[in-house]
Amino acid sequence: TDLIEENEKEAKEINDFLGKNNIRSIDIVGAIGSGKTSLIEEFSCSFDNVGAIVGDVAGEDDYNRLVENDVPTVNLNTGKECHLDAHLVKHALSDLPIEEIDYLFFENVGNLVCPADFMLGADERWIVVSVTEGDDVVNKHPIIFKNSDVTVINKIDLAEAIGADLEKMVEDAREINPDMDVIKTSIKTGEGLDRLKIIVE
Amino acid sequence: TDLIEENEKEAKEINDFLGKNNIRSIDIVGAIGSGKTSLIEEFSCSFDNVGAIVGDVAGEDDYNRLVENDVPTVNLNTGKECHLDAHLVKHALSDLPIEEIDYLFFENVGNLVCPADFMLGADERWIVVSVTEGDDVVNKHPIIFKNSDVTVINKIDLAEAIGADLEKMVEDAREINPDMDVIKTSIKTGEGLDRLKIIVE
Ligand SMILES: Nc1nc2c(ncn2[C@@H]2O[C@H](COP(=O)(O)OP(=O)(O)OP(=O)(O)O)[C@@H](O)[C@H]2O)c(=O)[nH]1
Ligand SMILES: Nc1nc2c(ncn2[C@@H]2O[C@H](COP(=O)(O)OP(=O)(O)OP(=O)(O)O)[C@@H](O)[C@H]2O)c(=O)[nH]1
Ligand SMILES: [Mg+2]
Ligand SMILES: [Mg+2]
Repeated sequence: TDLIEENEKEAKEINDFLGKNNIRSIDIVGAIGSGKTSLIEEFSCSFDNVGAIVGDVAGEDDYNRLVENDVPTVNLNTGKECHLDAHLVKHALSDLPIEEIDYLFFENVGNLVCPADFMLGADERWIVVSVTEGDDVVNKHPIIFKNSDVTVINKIDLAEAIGADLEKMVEDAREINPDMDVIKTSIKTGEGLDRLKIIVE
Repeated sequence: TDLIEENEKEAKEINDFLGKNNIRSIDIVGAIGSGKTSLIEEFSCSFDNVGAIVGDVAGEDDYNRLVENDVPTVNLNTGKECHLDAHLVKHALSDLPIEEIDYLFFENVGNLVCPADFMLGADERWIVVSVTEGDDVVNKHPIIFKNSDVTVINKIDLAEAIGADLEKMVEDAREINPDMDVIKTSIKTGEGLDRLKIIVE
């Protein structure tokens, strides 16, 4: 709880800093491979002046993908730490060309448990899950959905192949957090992306 | 590290206990929704006297599925703890009809980071990932693959739809841990399951 309090304090500093610099910021959490990086790639094509801070256990896979898309990106390796924290993000900010950024995305480590208590000071937290994790994935992880502002249910093009009940997933999310936007997408086909872009704006 | 040492000690006690009772045991870790429970369901149909201890953040979804398959099962809710530990498992053992069990499966929480340091005292640790998490999932999580004995790459029926390079995934696993069995499966179509059943025996 001391760590959580300290994190809250630094998250507030990040939030103030981004506000002062007129930067629209979104912290993306989600299951492993649910489509977080693909989503940021999408946004970097639709919006100008996109920047990113990406956290991964190891390596530079996501960092490389975004840099190839001309997105100023900072890579953070979390190792055995199972979530990004505000301290890491605060330091990453000083490695970005802040004056050239209008939209800033944080990509958290793929994990539906650990990031729940550690907010990063963004305007909003989005959670991305995909139908391929099974349609009980929302119900099984209530806390992280409760703390999020937008839920993206991705890879709907594969719902039938997995045998996932899409409406159940939407309903589960709405039940856990009635104020939350719940949007079904297929980053592959493009379905649902227009709605997300309206929310980003 | 104190916690890890204590866990090692209790894992050894579990291992001795299971050995004394002639129980074949497998600890299954893996990504969220990769197919862990489906695999145990499969084994419960092919083998007699199967038991299970399942860990989930919340709820009884996996527990209910196994009980419906007549598998004596203990449910452990891990809450904000992102992995099962030997202490929880040790206590769960006393709730099982041990003399009636020949094969015991532990299903860990869906997570590719936290369980790495916390072994549960089973004969082997299997890691189940699926192609739908993206073909970089193995490379991105080296530690947990290093500590496992068998890798199951599941949902191969969806490899094309995701655009996943199956051979890359197999190669990545073999590179991280050359001694490990790497088996491609589709629990949906049944492909690869015979090989796994031979390993279980
Ligand atoms: N069929 C299908 N595949 C998708 C969709 N969205 C993403 N993918 C694929 O899913 C895989 C994982 O996508 P990523 O964007 O890397 O997911 P991620 O959440 O960033 O993954 P991690 O950062 O490793 O947790 C890739 O192979 C994508 O091409 C979709 O809507 N449909
Ligand atoms: N298409 C396809 N779907 C599969 C396959 N294996 C499992 N599934 C589906 O994937 C979803 C998740 O399977 P589960 O067995 O619940 O996965 P899990 O690893 O136990 O999930 P958690 O315990 O929640 O982490 C279910 O809808 C399964 O029917 C497969 O080989 N192919
Ligand atoms: Mg990613
Ligand atoms: Mg399960």
